[in-house]
Amino acid sequence: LQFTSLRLSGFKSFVEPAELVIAPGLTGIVGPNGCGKSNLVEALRWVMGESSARQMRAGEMEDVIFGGCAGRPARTLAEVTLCLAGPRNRVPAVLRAGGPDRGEGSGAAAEEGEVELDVRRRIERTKGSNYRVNGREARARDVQLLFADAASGARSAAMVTQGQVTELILARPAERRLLLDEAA
Amino acid sequence: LQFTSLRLSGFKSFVEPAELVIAPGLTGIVGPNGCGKSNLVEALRWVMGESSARQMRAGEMEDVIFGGCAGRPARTLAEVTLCLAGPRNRVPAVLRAGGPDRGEGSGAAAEEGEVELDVRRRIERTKGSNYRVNGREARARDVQLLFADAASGARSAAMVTQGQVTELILARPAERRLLLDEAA
Amino acid sequence: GRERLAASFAAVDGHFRTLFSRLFGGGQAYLALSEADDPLEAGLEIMACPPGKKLQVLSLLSGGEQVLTALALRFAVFLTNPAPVCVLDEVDAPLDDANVDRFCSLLSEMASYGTRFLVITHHRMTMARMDRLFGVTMAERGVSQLVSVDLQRAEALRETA
Amino acid sequence: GRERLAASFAAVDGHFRTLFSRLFGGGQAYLALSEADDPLEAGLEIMACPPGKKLQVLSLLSGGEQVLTALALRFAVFLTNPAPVCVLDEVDAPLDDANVDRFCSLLSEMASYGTRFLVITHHRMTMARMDRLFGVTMAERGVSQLVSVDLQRAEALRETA
Ligand SMILES: Nc1ncnc2c1ncn2[C@@H]1O[C@H](COP(=O)(O)OP(=O)(O)OP(=O)(O)O)[C@@H](O)[C@H]1O
Ligand SMILES: Nc1ncnc2c1ncn2[C@@H]1O[C@H](COP(=O)(O)OP(=O)(O)OP(=O)(O)O)[C@@H](O)[C@H]1O
Ligand SMILES: [Mg+2]
Ligand SMILES: [Mg+2]
Repeated sequence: LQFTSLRLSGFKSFVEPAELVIAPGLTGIVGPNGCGKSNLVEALRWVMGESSARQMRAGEMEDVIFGGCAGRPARTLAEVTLCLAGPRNRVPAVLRAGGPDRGEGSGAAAEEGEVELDVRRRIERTKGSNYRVNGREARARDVQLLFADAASGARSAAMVTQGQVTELILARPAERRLLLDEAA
Repeated sequence: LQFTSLRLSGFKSFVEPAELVIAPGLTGIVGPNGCGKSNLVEALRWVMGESSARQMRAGEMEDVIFGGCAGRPARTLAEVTLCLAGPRNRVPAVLRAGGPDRGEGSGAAAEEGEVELDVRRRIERTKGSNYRVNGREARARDVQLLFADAASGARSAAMVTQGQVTELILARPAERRLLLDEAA
Repeated sequence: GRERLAASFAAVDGHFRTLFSRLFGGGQAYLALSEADDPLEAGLEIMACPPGKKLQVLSLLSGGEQVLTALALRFAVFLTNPAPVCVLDEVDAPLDDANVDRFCSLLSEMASYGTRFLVITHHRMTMARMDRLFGVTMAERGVSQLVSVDLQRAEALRETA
Repeated sequence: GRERLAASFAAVDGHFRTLFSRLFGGGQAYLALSEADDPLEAGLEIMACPPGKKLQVLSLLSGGEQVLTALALRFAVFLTNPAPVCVLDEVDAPLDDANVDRFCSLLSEMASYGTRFLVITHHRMTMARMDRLFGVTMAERGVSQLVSVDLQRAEALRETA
């Protein structure tokens, strides 16, 4: 499974729709302090199923919705979409239906095709968050499993958040082992 | 009281004698990772009376003595000297005797002169550390008081060690207040 | 006891508000003692609003904004009882160039009142703002040497290990 | 249970030893499980020896050496189960240019096996080693925008707030 792009709208300081293309190789993200770089990282972890508001630098999960600034009112809705592409058989069956499918036919051949997935998470004030995969409702749990199978996930070893390296250095030996277990 | 220079020999990676002149204004210290910049800072805090080995990144205080490297044997002795200059009346009486004195006479006039102080701390393996001020033995306590009176000191607000800013950010509110009390 | 603590808190808060606006080029912040009637057991909370943003508790700011705010607090404590020497070990690591520039201007101003600063840094802009530079090298592995450098040589020095 | 943990520990340790020497350009390091007969309650200790120095526990290394060693450990865990995307948020802040250079070479090699990297950084050398750069700006205060940049423009971008 490969990640191809991240789109966000109304998420934290990204009130306007933005798209980050995830191309092969090394992509650098730069900018001044406080401009939104870590917010991008949090958007990715959020759409992959992060369930703790505290891990999102938020008091409650609703706080990830654009809260307004000088000259702009707060929004009521935040949405992040992660586009994936990959072999059909890497996707749990429950999430597979309903999407564009570059494979043909059915049965064993259908298991071998390429599939594209849009994983979209949306949150509305007072209404909580929900997921859609290729337009079809999905449970948070299934989305988390999808990413866990891909060895990625909001808290996998693949996500090194700002300050996490320091946390590993300062941790006591037992905590450090737990940090690694969580990531592994 | 003003600090004028720091000399060290056998202290951690500074096995060869080195002198850092402390001039007015902003002095920058640069170099690659692991070359000894923070060791300089620790030498300054050590001669000012830091008594916790852990605060010196050491298992026991003896560990600040040069421990050897490829091609050089370990040393048995480490010495750091801090040179100060200032008004005579800023120096506790117990430390004043014995040094070069730019003031003249005695009595009230002697209280107004300028004095130079060499504060030297030395540690030897298995023999512990001791202080001399202008060549005369002094107690650790008196040296600590001297620096406390100058609003400096191994743990004052004037010493921001590597990682201490992060510690302040991550601290819980009650710990944070304690950190500031210690510094104030 | 309690009055002295309240007075010292007010002094630190006063400096903190001024320093925050100087380091951020705007915005406001303040300190709050919380969670206990007895100030001797209270916690210190930091509320900050970088220019053009909303007032938030420290933990919700960006990484660089948190560091700059914490520096404003450290310097606020420092200013209530300034020392002859102030040592800063790589405090500017997560700051962008605009923030480093204001940070160095603040250091210059505090130095003009008599405090001598020792600033350990990897940041090129900080190096450029220093009055003089010393380099620490390990030409012989495991053995540190102190050398005087000029800015051009510093660029080379920090690039070799 | 216990055998699986011991096996995964051995795999991580194996990668860690290799990655440490790559990132430091020499030296050695290893992991140690400690303090309990039951590995499920053991602690993880890190022993490291940068080139030309003595073997020490992690806490006695320099700031930059600690970060580089911890990165070797994170990547060692990563390599036991590589993911399609890896995100690194300002992990290079305390590293000097020589270490950043080796760090970027390691990223390039891991990318060649199919992992796509998102590297958030303020470090000029890291920017120079990326295949492409995106800038995040706040031209309107409090509102983030994503823009594509080339290296020259990145230099200007990180200097304005
Ligand atoms: N819900 C929200 N609505 C609007 N703005 C928000 C919201 N949540 C966070 N922000 C803003 O986003 C900014 C944080 O951005 P972020 O942490 O991504 O910065 P950064 O680019 O990573 O900076 P640094 O280089 O300092 O780490 C803060 O200034 C904060 O005010
Ligand atoms: N007693 C000792 N004898 C010899 N070498 C020592 C001793 N104690 C520490 N060292 C060495 O000094 C080095 C640490 O130096 P220091 O922490 O000053 O680096 P630094 O210049 O601050 O680096 P960074 O930029 O990574 O923070 C370590 O490599 C360590 O091996
Ligand atoms: Mg950030
Ligand atoms: Mg250091």
